[in-house]
Amino acid sequence: VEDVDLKDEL
Amino acid sequence: MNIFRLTGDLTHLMSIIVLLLKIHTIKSCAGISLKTQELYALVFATRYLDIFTTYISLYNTVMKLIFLGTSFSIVWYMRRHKTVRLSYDKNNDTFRHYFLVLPCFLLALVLNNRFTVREVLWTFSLYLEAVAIIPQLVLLQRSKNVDNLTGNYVFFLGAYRGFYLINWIYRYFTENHYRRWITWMAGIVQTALYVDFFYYYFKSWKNNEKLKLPA
Repeated sequence: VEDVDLKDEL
Repeated sequence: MNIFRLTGDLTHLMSIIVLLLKIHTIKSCAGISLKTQELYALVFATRYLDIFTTYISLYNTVMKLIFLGTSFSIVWYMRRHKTVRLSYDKNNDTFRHYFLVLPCFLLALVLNNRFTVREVLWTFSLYLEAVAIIPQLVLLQRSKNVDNLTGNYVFFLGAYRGFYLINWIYRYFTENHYRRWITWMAGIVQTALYVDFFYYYFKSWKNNEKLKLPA
């Protein structure tokens, strides 16, 4: 599973 | 969004508010490292490249704008403002922060999740943020007495990433497809750098004495 893109964090 | 991350963001915001209060109200930046402020401006500039291309939430965009705006205005204050710049402790704030930028960039080129411009710069911003506090900690050790606002600023700045660590652990257990060892590694290094500061901060708070870092 592709890692969840952490870009939802600051 | 979880409570740990929200607390972390608010703690981070608190550190910036404390710093802006100090600089804006008493027009002084004594004890504050301009190098650390410049590194933080670079961290936000390289991390929030997608601010206009990726919309996640109003909260996310607003906070990014606040962090970008405040970090650059603090650098401006310390460099350009006629009164504030006079209180800048140039002689003690001598850490060569370029020594931090280059290794972080090289490491980001090698150790990243995807070799794209945005991902490499984002990873660079993570590594740089982990070490950005070093010039400030060096300056604290050289400053004779650390005033409360500066001590509180560094405390909140260190605490916020600690809350993020808890947030990553929480997300690991609740979102089973969630893991980001690069972020964890950088976050652990970042928080570890504050450990000795936290020790002296709590000690000074418990004994109700002036915060003093041993040289």
